[in-house]
Amino acid sequence: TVGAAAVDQSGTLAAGTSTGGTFNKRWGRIGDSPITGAGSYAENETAAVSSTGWGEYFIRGVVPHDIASMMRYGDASLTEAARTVINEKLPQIGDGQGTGGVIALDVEGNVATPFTTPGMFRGWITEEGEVAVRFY
Amino acid sequence: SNVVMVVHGGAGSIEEVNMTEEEAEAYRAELTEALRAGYAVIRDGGSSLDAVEAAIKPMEESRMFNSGRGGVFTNAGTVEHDASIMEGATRKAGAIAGTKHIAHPIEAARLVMEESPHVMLARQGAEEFALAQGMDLVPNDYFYTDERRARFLEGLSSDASTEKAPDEDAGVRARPERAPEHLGTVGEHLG
Repeated sequence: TVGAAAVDQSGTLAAGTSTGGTFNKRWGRIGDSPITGAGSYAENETAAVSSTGWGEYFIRGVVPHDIASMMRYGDASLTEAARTVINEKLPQIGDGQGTGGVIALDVEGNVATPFTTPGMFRGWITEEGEVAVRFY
Repeated sequence: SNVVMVVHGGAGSIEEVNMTEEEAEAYRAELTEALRAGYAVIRDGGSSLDAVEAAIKPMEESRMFNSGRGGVFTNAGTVEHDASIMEGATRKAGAIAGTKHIAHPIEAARLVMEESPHVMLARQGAEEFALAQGMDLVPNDYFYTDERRARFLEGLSSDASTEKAPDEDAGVRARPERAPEHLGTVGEHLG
């Protein structure tokens, strides 16, 4: 799965997610990626979020929307909301395999990339064009 | 902070994130290309929607990520895609699900958002809509990669209940009686 979140010069956020789904899936299984609020979510007052991981859990948790809701109704910061939802609310499964993660961005340019899997391929770029890429 | 764009290329199991230095460098280059594509849009005054689409498209073109050309195989030996996009000022949203012939699913999702009254279109209907909007459709094998195909075939050979070859139409006649054993680990389910 791949995804992106951005804020433009007018202060508008956007998020998108694109995936090939799960290996060997059957029965027309659809994961979280195309579901608004579970795979992608954006509202200017809170955050733009894209998910990756085990989709069924992100659908049940409506994870990106939950992050935005914690910010909107609980006055949580982006970092606090994203970390709480991924590290405390998202079920932890398997033997150290985890469930997935999100990238999240707010209009102030704050970024959060929490995940529970061993790694998550991610990167960000600043106003000045400085790039950072992380795997673990 | 002053970050204007963030991207991801998927969450990985232990097997997937244990990379050689060459593989890590390749991933770093692909993610950097995506970031720079989106950044150019923002820097030039474009919209965040344009930036998101610009960043995701190179990753859909890449064979390294589970999206677009690098999509994993379904049990029927095909590649299927899902995508969504959302804009934060108006909360407009668009999505496509289960398509097999759209080269850039993120572009189709945006078309659903902007050119239809709907939020999500699925499968053949989504493809008919994309075609009507001027998008070109591609054969499903456009998305096949040697590595993904080998992994699929390896799974077939380890499971006698799933006797079929990769075939776009295989899903209508393949009726495996149980889940293939190679699906048994948690990591296999990660997107």
